[in-house]
Amino acid sequence: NVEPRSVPVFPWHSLVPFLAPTQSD
Amino acid sequence: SSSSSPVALPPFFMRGSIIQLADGELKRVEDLKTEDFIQSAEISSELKIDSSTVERIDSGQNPNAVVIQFSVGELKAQVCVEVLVEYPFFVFGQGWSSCCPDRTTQLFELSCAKLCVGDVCVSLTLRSLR
Repeated sequence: NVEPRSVPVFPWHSLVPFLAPTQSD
Repeated sequence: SSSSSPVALPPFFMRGSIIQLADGELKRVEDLKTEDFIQSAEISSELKIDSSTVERIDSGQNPNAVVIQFSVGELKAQVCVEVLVEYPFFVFGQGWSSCCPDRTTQLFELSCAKLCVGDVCVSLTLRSLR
């Protein structure tokens, strides 16, 4: 018996590349 | 040394994927707008939106990859990322864009524009970086 699984929900930030700028201070 | 084995494509770029914004609202990936990212980042205590301008697009180590050089934020920090040609980025005011939009559409059923030098992409940095 397979329970119906809810649709996966992804957080918004997973869609955005994380580009940490080099700190020049 | 880095491996050139194929990178698994994230599932959330597939058309119809449900995305939760920072305020809890649910949207399909293909319906996301620039404001959704901006408003979500405003709510976030850790992340902030940065503008990343595409400076160069070169071939990657494997034929399906490209190396994209971005100029990130006000500091114009140079950041290079290697991604598969179909990997979509969100361009301010334009929406999803990739280096090979046909392939993105074929694999993800996600409508895409062609990512070009000069495009300004949505990216994230940490707020706490000082």
